[in-house]
Amino acid sequence: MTIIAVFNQKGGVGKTTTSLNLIAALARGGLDPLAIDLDPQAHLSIIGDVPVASGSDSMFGFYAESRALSDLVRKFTIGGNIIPSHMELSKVDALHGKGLKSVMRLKNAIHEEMLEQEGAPIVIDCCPMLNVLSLNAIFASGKVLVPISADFLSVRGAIQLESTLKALEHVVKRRIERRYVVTRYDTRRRMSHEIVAQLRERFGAELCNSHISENVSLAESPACNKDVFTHAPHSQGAKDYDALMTELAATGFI
Amino acid sequence: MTIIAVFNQKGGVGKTTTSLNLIAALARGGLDPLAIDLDPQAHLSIIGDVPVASGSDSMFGFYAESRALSDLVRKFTIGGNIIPSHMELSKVDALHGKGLKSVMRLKNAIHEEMLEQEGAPIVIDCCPMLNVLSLNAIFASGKVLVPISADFLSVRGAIQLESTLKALEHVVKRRIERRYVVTRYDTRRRMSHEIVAQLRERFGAELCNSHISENVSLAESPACNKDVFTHAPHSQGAKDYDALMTELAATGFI
Ligand SMILES: Nc1ncnc2c1ncn2[C@@H]1O[C@H](COP(=O)(O)OP(=O)(O)OP(=O)(O)O)[C@@H](O)[C@H]1O
Ligand SMILES: Nc1ncnc2c1ncn2[C@@H]1O[C@H](COP(=O)(O)OP(=O)(O)OP(=O)(O)O)[C@@H](O)[C@H]1O
Ligand SMILES: [Mg+2]
Ligand SMILES: [Mg+2]
Repeated sequence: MTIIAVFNQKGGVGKTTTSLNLIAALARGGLDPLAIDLDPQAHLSIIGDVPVASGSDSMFGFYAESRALSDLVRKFTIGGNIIPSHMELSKVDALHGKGLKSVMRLKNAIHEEMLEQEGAPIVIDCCPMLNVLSLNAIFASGKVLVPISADFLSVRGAIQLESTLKALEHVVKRRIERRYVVTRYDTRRRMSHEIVAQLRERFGAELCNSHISENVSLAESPACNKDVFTHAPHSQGAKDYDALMTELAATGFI
Repeated sequence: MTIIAVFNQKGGVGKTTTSLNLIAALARGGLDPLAIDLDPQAHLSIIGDVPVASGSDSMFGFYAESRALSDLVRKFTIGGNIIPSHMELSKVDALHGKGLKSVMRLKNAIHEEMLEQEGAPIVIDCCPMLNVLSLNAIFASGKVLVPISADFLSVRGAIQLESTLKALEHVVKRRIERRYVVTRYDTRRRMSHEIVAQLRERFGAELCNSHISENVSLAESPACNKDVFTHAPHSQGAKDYDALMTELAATGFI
């Protein structure tokens, strides 16, 4: 019964790269993952080359037209299935505001449609903003994976997010489990090491031991509509996401 | 009479890094730049360590309380001055919607308050979303500088932006000048070279000849609340932003 929201309000820190390769790793591990693309810029859907004729056939159809999530599920070439995004999803914030009812919609729908199944983990890719969509993801999941690129502003974003999550826990009166994972880690940079040390002190066991290295294969695979295991199975990027997958499974996060 | 919006709807491509170092280069060149931070995450303001007591003393005060822009100008330790951002600015989209009146507010205020002065170029740092705030920046500026990191999704974002700008030109019935600049360029990666070739074909002379190299000094300087010229004057990052500054000035963009 695993639902994970991949979120950090900083842009370009590897949310989509992490969602992509985690889904691929889960599928290769024999599971049947469901990706939910909650970024109106639809990068995960674009990488998977999911043909979306109109907003109605995406998560926008769920929010604006109350379509059933199960009707929106599509095959995901990367592995498992996906409910794609569409740029119309950017209207949802304006439509729905931030009331408690609107941030619980995804959680309730997943529950009512019994989308959560054993062996079928759900991974939600979010946009770089703590808006209605991302709040939907966080409340639906109860587990947040926070990619942090090894730089000053991304670390700040993570620390801000930590206090936001604590505040949200008071609202929902339950623990929101989280893991922080360093991405774009360049072992030759002193900055990378300093940042990991800072994060270790701050987040302790919530900071994954696995880091994702800066690796060109991770940047290339989306251009070929592939995950890194398919595009460059022997690359450092593939090894790192495999190690992350193993660690998250071993520690019961997935 | 230079107003430049630094925008790309992709996250983490170097908008803030470019705004920061362009402002520093302009100040070092003897000009008196004005930075406007239009990202509710206020990264530029954070890097400049601008103390902002409340939303009222930021661009939020302009949008929500109709405060005069001139009343909000502060000294910017990086160079020149800044009108800072504050996280309350994220409310503006909800408050104001996307009507023509609301996207012209910044343009009109700059004009009425005669903020635009010879020798005092304005540089507007935007958030990674084509929302009311970014539209304000684009319409206020008439000149858009688009950082493109050397990867698939950032290039897609630039191509999407190009068609958006063409559509906006129809609305405002005038040319929106633009320059595209490749950032995080890694000359050892074949992908970097392929991307530059694609962009050159697509954008021709609108693609800057200068690229900004992937350089650790550019990632480090924000952590020290500095621009790259102050933090690491002999670094490749400093050379590259200096070259970009020179090229933009020589081609009349600045
Ligand atoms: N470990 C890595 N090594 C090399 N390139 C990477 C790595 N992680 C991410 N990238 C590249 O960095 C860019 C940003 O990554 P990505 O799009 O996954 O971030 P994001 O957080 O989803 O961004 P956004 O905030 O725009 O949604 C992409 O081009 C991606 O290919
Ligand atoms: N040329 C470069 N070399 C090394 N690091 C860079 C370079 N350009 C940007 N960075 C780093 O990449 C990260 C993202 O850059 P930056 O914050 O400027 O992007 P952005 O487009 O403003 O992001 P956002 O969409 O979140 O506003 C920062 O940590 C920055 O220090
Ligand atoms: Mg993304
Ligand atoms: Mg920025």
